[in-house]
Amino acid sequence: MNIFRLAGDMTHLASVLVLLLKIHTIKSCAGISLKTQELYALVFATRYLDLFTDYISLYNTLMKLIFLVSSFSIVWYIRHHKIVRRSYDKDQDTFRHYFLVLPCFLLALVINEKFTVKEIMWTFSLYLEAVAILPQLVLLQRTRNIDNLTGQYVFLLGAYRSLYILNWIYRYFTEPHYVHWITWISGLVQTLLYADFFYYYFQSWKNNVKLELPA
Amino acid sequence: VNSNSAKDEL
Repeated sequence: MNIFRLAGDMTHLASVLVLLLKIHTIKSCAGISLKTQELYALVFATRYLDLFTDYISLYNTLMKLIFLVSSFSIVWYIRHHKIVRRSYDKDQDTFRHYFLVLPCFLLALVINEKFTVKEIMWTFSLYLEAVAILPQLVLLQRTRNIDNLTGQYVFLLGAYRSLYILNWIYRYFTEPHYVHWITWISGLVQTLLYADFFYYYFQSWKNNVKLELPA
Repeated sequence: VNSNSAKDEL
């Protein structure tokens, strides 16, 4: 494992922990899109089916379990926790799941490395992860005012994606036959979706003002 | 060709 991959995993982990910590300590999920969180739970549930079939490493297994448990916990908190759920702004978070899930699934049926259930689910999870942030970005645009933790959450997710791209470049030059078009293209699309957000994030950071997105 | 090398990623 290279340094980019490890740093990518750690920022990914940090993003989830920041979110859980925010929800757990201030008992609020204001500004967080339940739709995005449900899509991430679906992403992990479909991608990590190999937990039952392949063993890669202890690190790999533990991280997968952490992502599964944390993503489902976040969804549970927002939907069912008696205090947290009151802060969920249902009327603003209107993005439809199937708008993203259905095209991703159809695409996975057509473009995949192997036509098996496990492989199609894995490919589906890659496509879905690429676009799962969209409901969150729409919500950010709508509410405009973003609290620090929500901003940091999206920033950490973007950092994770960027580091994964560096990881792929590194692996391409250091490992023989490391060519994965499906992973790369969906990963690139995913990272590009953050570009706009990043622009405003850095502007507000540079000018030392609270992050606000244009309407 | 090890076409599964990306599977060790998260």
